[in-house]
Amino acid sequence: AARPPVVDINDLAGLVEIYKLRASYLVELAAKSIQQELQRRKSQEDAWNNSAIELVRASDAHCHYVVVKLFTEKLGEIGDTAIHSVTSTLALLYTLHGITTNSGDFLQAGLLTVPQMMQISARIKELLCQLRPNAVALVDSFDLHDKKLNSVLGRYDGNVYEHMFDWARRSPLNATEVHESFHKYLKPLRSKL
Amino acid sequence: MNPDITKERLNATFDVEKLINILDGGPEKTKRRREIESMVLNDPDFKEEDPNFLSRSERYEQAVRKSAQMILKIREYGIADPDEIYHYKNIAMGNHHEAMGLQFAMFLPTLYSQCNPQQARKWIPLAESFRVVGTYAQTELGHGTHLRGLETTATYDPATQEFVLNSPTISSIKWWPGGLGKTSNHAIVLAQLYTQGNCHGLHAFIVPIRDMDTHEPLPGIVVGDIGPKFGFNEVDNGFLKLENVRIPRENMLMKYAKVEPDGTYEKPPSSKLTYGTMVFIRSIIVGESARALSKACTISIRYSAVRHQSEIKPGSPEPQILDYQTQQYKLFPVLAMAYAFTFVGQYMKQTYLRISGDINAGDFSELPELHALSAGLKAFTTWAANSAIEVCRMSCGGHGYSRSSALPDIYVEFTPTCTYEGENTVMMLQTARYLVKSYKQAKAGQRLSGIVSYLNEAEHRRVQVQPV
Repeated sequence: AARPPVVDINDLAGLVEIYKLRASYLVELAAKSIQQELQRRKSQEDAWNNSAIELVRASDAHCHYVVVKLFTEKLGEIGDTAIHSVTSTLALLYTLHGITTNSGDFLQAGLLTVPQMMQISARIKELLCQLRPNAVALVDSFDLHDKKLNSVLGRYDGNVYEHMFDWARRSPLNATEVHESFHKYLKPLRSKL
Repeated sequence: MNPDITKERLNATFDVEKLINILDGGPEKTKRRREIESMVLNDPDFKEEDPNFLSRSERYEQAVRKSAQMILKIREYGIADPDEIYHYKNIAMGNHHEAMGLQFAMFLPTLYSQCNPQQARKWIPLAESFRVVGTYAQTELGHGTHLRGLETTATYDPATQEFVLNSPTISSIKWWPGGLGKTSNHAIVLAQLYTQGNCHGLHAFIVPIRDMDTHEPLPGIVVGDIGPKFGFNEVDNGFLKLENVRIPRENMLMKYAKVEPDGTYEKPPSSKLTYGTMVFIRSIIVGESARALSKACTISIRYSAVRHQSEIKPGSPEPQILDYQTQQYKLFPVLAMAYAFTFVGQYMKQTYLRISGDINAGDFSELPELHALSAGLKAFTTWAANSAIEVCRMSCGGHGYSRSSALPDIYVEFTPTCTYEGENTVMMLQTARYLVKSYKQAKAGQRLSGIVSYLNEAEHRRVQVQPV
């Protein structure tokens, strides 16, 4: 069996590399599936349709590779040290989380071993703690005005509960203290029982 | 200000304003975006009733009122840059879509790109002055992404030099186009062209559908709203049935393909011409994935900072729910994804703008790869964002179920991106077609260029990995 390439799970460039190998592995799988179907005397169209699951997986892996590659490259453009640090943590979390949620591919392709997977899971927990102090600042950086967000839960000032109560009280159902359906149905119901 | 969220902001290890600048593409961009947003925020004309408290008809009416105001005000302010127009509309519309969205997103761009000079002189001023309000009718009740399957017909009658348009079956009724139901008085209809007894495939025709003064449907036109949907309450997605509707020959968009008065057909120079528009729209959708995600995780992470629940250590105060590892594990990967997709969205837009000059100059060399990539990334990002928004909504517990959170709106307004502009599975298979073609070229020893060049390496890698 092939030895998996040596991977430093903190090295984004190395991780991008194994995303690339995963993509090429799945493209090869899909191409071989089509080939096998053709060898079973299927038409080109049937061979293609009978390999559609592998083909979608290959595309998905290709796109995933492109996203982690572009994310990593973007970091190179960020000059501010503190921002580079926090966005690098984000990029590493995104990349490692993508590996754990698609672990079957990476293991099946022989790109990572089970012990490495365990390391990655542990590393993800560390990254969560690392991001925790900056979580609110990172969403503030999207600079979404309350009017654009239109969300009581996501208000900039965090005064959620009082505004949730205000919002509820404006519901049309509360236009009258007693809704007309009480007089129309509930009250008459009593007289009939 | 809630003390928890104040404390969170004091803990930050970086300058938020600088990161905002990076996400906007520079300090000047941030400044200008805020200027434009404040134009709307401080404009009493955009005061509105909370859509959650309105009926469908009231929501549509409010959206049409806002659309009409936006058109006037954007001209009044002289806002012309597409990005700036986008910022203006985005803050005015909030989480909802514009009733006349397709006039701007599809109808006008198609006139600009597919009218011949005579047609442009006639239609563009009418459309830009909103005498003509148009939509783009391609999808049918029974047909979607597979364009060759569309059934609407346009048959040329040389005797009268007119096209006769028909919806021959129920499944051929145009269905879904935004603005078609009640708003538009014209539509660009995509129909199979028949002339001199031959079918020449899909072509675009400008079809008047309502009287320009009374707005009444014209003879042979059956048009209306398709009814309530999961979301898109502000938009009159409509149906259009054509019954022997006659339009002059000049109403076929003839910048590329032509039909002569005697019915002779002239092919377009390249079938790839419509690729450019598709790539453009799909690149924009990648950006939409990022924006929807950034909204969803802003709401869920801020809420998780102020909500306190149960206990980690017995007897101690209830912690912020953002301190639970499980809450972090739900939300932080989504936050990372929002950033990832923001950068991918910027890359796709820049790449499209970079090569659109080549496209116009007739150099299509990079288009196949970009077409494949944009299809794949549109599917990849919208699928991922779709489920991630639901993760954000769920992570807010019961309050995420209340419309006050805006999370249900964000979800229902975003989820159609997985099906429109090409159903995602079909998009993925389009990308796969390009990948398999590239793979075969690599196996045949051809050097690949661009982002798929790694398939060359795969060939090389396999040799290395296998023990001899």
